[in-house]
Amino acid sequence: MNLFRLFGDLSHLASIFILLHKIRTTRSCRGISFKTQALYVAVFVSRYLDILWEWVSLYNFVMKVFFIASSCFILYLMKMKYRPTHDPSIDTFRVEFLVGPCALLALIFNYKFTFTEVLWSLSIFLESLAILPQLFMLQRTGEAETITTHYLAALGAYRALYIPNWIYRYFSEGVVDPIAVTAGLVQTALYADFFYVYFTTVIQGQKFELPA
Amino acid sequence: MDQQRAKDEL
Repeated sequence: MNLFRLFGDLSHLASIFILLHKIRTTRSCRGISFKTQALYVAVFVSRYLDILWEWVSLYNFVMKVFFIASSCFILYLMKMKYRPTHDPSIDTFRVEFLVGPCALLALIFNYKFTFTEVLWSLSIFLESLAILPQLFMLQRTGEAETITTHYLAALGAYRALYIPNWIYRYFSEGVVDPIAVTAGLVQTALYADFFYVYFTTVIQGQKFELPA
Repeated sequence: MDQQRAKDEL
């Protein structure tokens, strides 16, 4: 464990708490893409189900359980408790265009052609693109509540911090995980535009608004 | 250089 990865994971944790806080305080899931959240459930379940047969560490175990449980809970809040506040007419990204190619990539690029390893690859590719419905929705509405942008910033920071972690591990341990690194770079790049607007508006105390 | 999946990463 190095500091980059620790702060990356903490940032990921923070993003979940920010999202839960947003839903609870505004009593609404307005501005949150249900499709992105559903993809995260698929990502975490397919990747972290290995807690059933693989023991890494207590830290690893607790985090995995937390991410599976919290993502399911968020889906429950969106689908049941705050259902009326979700507007599917603006959450229109075609998810099938993501899942198909990711499944194909997972079949080609994996560390071992076994069910669980292909599933792991799929979760990595899917995670890298899971934010697209959310960003697409942001693009459509052209603005976002400040709390929602903090959520996205924390989520983006998580994968961004994994990049120096990989560089550090390459030099200190001599290991590299090309699948995770490639997908991680793509995922971080997707946030570039968002981060630019976030730092030039929200951090300066203005509302997040995309140029028309 | 080893190419492998980092099992301890989340």
